[in-house]
Amino acid sequence: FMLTPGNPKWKQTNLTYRIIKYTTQLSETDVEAAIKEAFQVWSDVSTLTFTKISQGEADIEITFVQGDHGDNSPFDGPNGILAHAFQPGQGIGGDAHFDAEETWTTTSSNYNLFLVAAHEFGHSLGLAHSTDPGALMYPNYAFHDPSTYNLPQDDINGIQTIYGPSNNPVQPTGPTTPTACDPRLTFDAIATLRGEILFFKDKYFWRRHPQLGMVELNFISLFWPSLPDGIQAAYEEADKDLVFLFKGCQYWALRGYDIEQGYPRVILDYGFPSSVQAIDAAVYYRRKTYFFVKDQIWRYDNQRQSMEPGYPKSIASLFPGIGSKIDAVFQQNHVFLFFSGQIYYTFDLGAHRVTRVRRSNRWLNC
Amino acid sequence: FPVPGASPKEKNTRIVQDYLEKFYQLPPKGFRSARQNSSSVIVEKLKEMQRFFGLNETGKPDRETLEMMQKPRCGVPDSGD
Repeated sequence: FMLTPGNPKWKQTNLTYRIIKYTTQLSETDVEAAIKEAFQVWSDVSTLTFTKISQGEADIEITFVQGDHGDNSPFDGPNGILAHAFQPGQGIGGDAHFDAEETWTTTSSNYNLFLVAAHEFGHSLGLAHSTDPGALMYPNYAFHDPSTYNLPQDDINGIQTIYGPSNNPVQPTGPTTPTACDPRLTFDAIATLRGEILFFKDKYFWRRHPQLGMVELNFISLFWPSLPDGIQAAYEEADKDLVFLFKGCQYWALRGYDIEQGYPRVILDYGFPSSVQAIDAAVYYRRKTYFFVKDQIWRYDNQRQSMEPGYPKSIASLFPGIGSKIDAVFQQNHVFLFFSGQIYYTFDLGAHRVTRVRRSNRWLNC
Repeated sequence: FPVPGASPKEKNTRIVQDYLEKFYQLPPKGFRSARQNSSSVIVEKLKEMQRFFGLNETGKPDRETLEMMQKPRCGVPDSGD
């Protein structure tokens, strides 16, 4: 996180706000709800309180304007710059301006007012932009489901540096952004997708480019807004150009950017007994799908569309040398790559043995 | 006759210019001294932006840098007041 140069802050912690001008794209009720929740993101983790007033001058004045609106920072029409806000201080200090030419929503469609407002109020309170791509104060817009939004730890650290800890007996904490080269990094799930490799972690995934080997970190919600965080298993059925993602008893089918109609479904579809509540890892190979659950393996026949008899078996009985619980697995050429903790094992399907053991984050160019 | 509108290179130059002026305090074209006009200032500002976003600090408007510059964002600068 970064504080605004000069470390401006409000002397008082009970601040007032007033919505001067609304957008015509949302009802006033929706705007007021989004603004209220956006302030609550900050009051939940600090000693700050925010009171809405309808008359007189407020500390933080909120307005929807377009183009050149007299503050020497003109807006630029749809997209591009969405909004801006001023550091704590008198007059325009603390005020937040939203580009009236943007499409403001209360959904995952661009742009969700709650998320942009919560970011701008960070500036109104004295925060500058953060370099943490998972932080609320990161400059670029990224959608997250407001109903499950948790202020990231980076932003909590920032606001508490300015205004001190919250009065909560237990200090609130938030998600931290995984860093590729953290030696403790483990993966939740891995799948190939049209030649790329997707490494899932919390609410993120890294995309590894097939030829260039370039790796970029993205939010899951950037590509699939309705998917949950914390995907647990994933596999690509390349014959059908589908990727299946699993969390708990549910699973989704993706075709590129789109989630197939009729999902999520339940894993009972595959013929699992109800005792199986979640899947640790999955991989598809030659019209069979291998499911890893704790130290056991199930094999599904994609042609007959049923679980094969004689399963589950122990993982070690089919893949000697692969013993403990699997976090993730994917197939490349004639090998399965099993990831368990910070280590991955290359299992040669022809030689039927482990041929290599390496650190997991090598796949992220570490 | 040339196709109206800027060539891709000119378009990219404008994207870079505009972004660095807005968010990295590159002095607007008309207000730059000879030194500031030199391409080295732009290279330095580009590297500052690439460092902020964790991109390769090439000092050049490469693909990933241009992509980042075209993402919707907050209007508050990333450096300075």
